[in-house]
Parts: sequence; structure tokens; C-alpha cells
Amino acid sequence: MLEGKFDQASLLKKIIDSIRDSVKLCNFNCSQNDGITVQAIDDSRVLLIALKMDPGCFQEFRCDRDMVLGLDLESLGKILKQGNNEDYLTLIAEDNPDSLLIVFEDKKKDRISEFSLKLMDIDSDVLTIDDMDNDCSITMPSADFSKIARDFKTMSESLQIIVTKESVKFKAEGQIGSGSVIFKPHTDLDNPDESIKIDMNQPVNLTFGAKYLNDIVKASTLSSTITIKLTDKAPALFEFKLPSGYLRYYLAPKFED
Amino acid sequence: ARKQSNLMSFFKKK
Repeated sequence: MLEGKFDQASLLKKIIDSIRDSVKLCNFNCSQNDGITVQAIDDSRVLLIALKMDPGCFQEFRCDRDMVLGLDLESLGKILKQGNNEDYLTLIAEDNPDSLLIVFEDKKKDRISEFSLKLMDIDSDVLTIDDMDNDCSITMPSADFSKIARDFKTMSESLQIIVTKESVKFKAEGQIGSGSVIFKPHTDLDNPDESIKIDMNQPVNLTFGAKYLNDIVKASTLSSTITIKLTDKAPALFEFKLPSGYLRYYLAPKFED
Repeated sequence: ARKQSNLMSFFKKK
């Protein structure tokens, strides 16, 4: 049996809102030690989502036996809308379940809402992702990166990320012209999350699809910082930390034809 | 023009 209780329904709502435009169907893998993990690839095979909700994400978590819950995220999203952000949210599944029970509890009133979501058999490719040695790692405020991804998408289909020891530069070239934003490393002692950290072994210059970056920055609601790991001629890793665990996106780059 | 690469060319199927 699985029973996972979130202190705030908003955490799961934000997570599902961050991934459901990229993947529609995915398997939630549940286990006592790892909590709930998800790996899902978008239909175009350009973006991979790796989610890890450790047991620490939950106020209470038990999973007696490993289980896989096949979920339609659009349907799950419909149910999650029914609860309030501050509610307790509990996911309950029996062993070998054909449905997932979702319970919202209001913290002040004696109101309990219960929903049952039908589960699906989802056959999806699982990819092996080894820990990569990265050429660069950038940690910056997620709101800043989100603004760049959203603004530059109006100018160009691609966003170039150029990292040197001194700076990270985001650059877009479109029909109407071009633009760039440069950030230099900076430590904000009063607000550490406002700091910009650049670790560089080798400079990189990579280009990514603006459409995918716009999907990725939907997760900015989950964390005030984002870590971007870049390696020449390899997929980039965009990571948002959860209270315990992470939401990672791996994005394949664009290359000169 | 730039061409979008595919994740399957970087990661192996399990």
C-alpha cells in the first residue's frame, strides 16, 4: 500500500503544472526509500523529465511494496484543481491498484474531498542517464532565467547560451533583429538565492529550442534558483530543487546543419 | 539553419 501525504497540495500542483505540457502520460514509480520518481520523455524526444520526490517531500510517507502508477497528467491536473493550495493532499493506492485515491483535507474546516483517478498501463522507454562531467555549471535566480526564456521566445526560435569564466551570455537572433543578456558572477550575502554562480572547466556555446526552454521555466514556481549544467555537444541539464529531491529537465541541443 | 538533435542519440535505452 502507498500512502503519501503532502503538507500543502500546492507542491504537487506546481510539479504537475511544470511537466504536463511536455508529457501527457507517465509512470510514477513508488518505493519506500526513494519516494516517488518519474522519468518521462516528450513525444519529439528532445526533452526528458526526471522527477524525484523523496520521502522528505511528504509529511507522511509509506510504501510497503514497490509500485508503478500509470497516470494521465491532464486528468490528474483536473483533479488537483479541485483542492485548495493550503490543503493537505494524500495519495493512496492499494497493492496492484487500478485507481489512485486523492484526498484533500482543509486544515481549518472539517472538509474532506476524495477523488479516484483511473490508472493506465503505460509502456514508455526508460533511458539510462549517467552522471555526466559537465563543462559548466550555472546557478542563478529562476525568475531571471524564466524572464529571458519567455522574452527571447518572442524574438527567436532558438536561444544561445555562451559561458566563459567571467560571464554567462544568453543570445537570440530573429527576423526583427538580435538581443543578448549578460550575467556576471555575483554573491548576494543578504539574499543568497539572488546570487549568480558560474563554475567553468571549459567555455561552452550551445543553442536550444526556445519552445522547450519555455516549458522548462514553468518549474520556476518550485524553486527560487535554477542550476544549469552544460557540456559541449551534449544535452543540458536544468535543475530545480524540491524541498527534498529535484525536478530535472534534460534538453537536447540544436546543431549547425 | 540549426537542426534540433534527439535525446536518443545521447542516452541509451534501459
